Parts: sequence; structure tokens; C-alpha cells
Amino acid sequence: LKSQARISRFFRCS
Amino acid sequence: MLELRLVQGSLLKKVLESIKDLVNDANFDCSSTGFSLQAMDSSHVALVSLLLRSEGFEHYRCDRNLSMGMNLGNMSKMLKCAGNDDIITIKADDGGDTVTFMFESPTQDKIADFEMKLMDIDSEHLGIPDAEYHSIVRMPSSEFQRICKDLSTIGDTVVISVTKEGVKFSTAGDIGTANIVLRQNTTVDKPEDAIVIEMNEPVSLSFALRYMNSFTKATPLSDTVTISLSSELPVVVEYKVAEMGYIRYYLAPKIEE
Repeated sequence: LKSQARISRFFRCS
Repeated sequence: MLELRLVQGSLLKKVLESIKDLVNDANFDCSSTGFSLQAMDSSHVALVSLLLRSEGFEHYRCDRNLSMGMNLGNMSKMLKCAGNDDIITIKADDGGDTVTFMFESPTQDKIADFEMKLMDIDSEHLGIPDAEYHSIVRMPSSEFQRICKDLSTIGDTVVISVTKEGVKFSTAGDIGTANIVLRQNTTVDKPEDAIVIEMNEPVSLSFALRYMNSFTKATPLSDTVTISLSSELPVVVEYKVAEMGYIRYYLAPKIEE
């Protein structure tokens, strides 16, 4: 089963 | 002070229609580079990045970098009052708490001013790393819109797979399953009708169709859409905004925990 990832998992605060 | 004059005002109207359902409030940033926005949807699953380069404006004055917090629903209400052929000028004073949208009819016989209240928005700016994508698909934006709409009547998740055979969009739901395969096709009369598949590595990722459908609100902006996929990264769905910039939507995949 797959779950929805969030953007913050991939992109960091600049 | 800031004064941006956009002869093709309809572009700004279309830009707002493309993002207002995804993002409620956002900061528009103005610098010598251009007029830009980066914002996430309320659940932090999708991110939109807009750039309208300064060269695309007939007149572009931005004395110092300015960040203007706007409610996109309210901004859309105001821009809907501009005619499709109107010239739109965005004006603001440094440190002011309002922004003015001025609409001029092409014949200059009607000039309207709409002043909107700005708001303070706490938003984190994310660094989007430059990436080499495993696969990049360019296709007519209307075709992509059709596929997302059709698949969302069957299921709520789309699996996008790129292989040597082409690009496959698949979904499954209570009533059954659907697969749509597009093959590369560059033998078309108009270049915007081409399907171009650049595959460096095969890739397969799952995404929520609800967001994909929301991204297709940008279809009126561009005849083509580019979908960039990498197994490690959010998909990028990009629409060019005439010659002046882009709207890029980033969507985090569904992943196995």
C-alpha cells in the first residue's frame, strides 16, 4: 500500500 | 515603488485561474528578475512555482525587492473584472499595505483601478534542486487534460510509467481499470501536436489525480505541457507562459512506507 508523501520530504527550506 | 505593465493582460488572468484553486494565500515576490511566486497547497503535497520575467513586461519598475502577500481568490475576483484584451498594470508602494491593479481597454476609452488589501503571510521558501530527470514527456496540454479527467472518473491515483514503448497512464478503481499509452509521435503538421518522449531511464511513479486535475487548469496558457519524472523526486508539470516565463507544479509521489 502506498501513502502520499509531502513536498518537504524532497525539498528543504532555503 | 513597483509598477509592472503587462500588455497581454489575459496572461495574468489565466495565471490566477491556474493557481487559485490549489493555493489560498501566497506571497508574490518582485525583483529585477521578474514577478514570481512559490507556494504549497494547504496539505503540503503540491508546490507551485511561477515566474514572469521582467523582460516580458512592457514596463517593469521594481525599485527594491518586494514581497506582497495576497489572497488568490480575492486577486482572481479583481482580475476577472479586466477584459481579455485589457492592458494590466500592477502598482504598489514600498511598505504599503495595498496593491493596485489598473485595467486599460485597448482603445484607452476605459480605465479602471482596483485596489486590494495585502496580507502578512508566513511562508517557507523551499530550495528546489536542479535535477537530471529520468524521463521527460512533452505532449499537447489538451491531451494531458483529457487523460487526467478521464482517469479520475475511474480511480483516484494515476501511475505514470515511461518505457521504450512510450508513456503509460494507468488507474484502478471500484468499477475497473484503465490504461492509456501514448507513443512518441513527431510526424505532425504542427509542432505543438507532437508527443516527445525523452527517456534516459525507465521510471514509474504514482500520483494523486486530484492534484493532476488541478494542474490542468493551466491548459489555456500553453498548447504543450512538459512532464518530468525521476524516481527520487516529485514530478514537475510545466506550462510555459507565452515567451515570458512558466508555471511549474511539483507533486510529491505516493510511496511505499
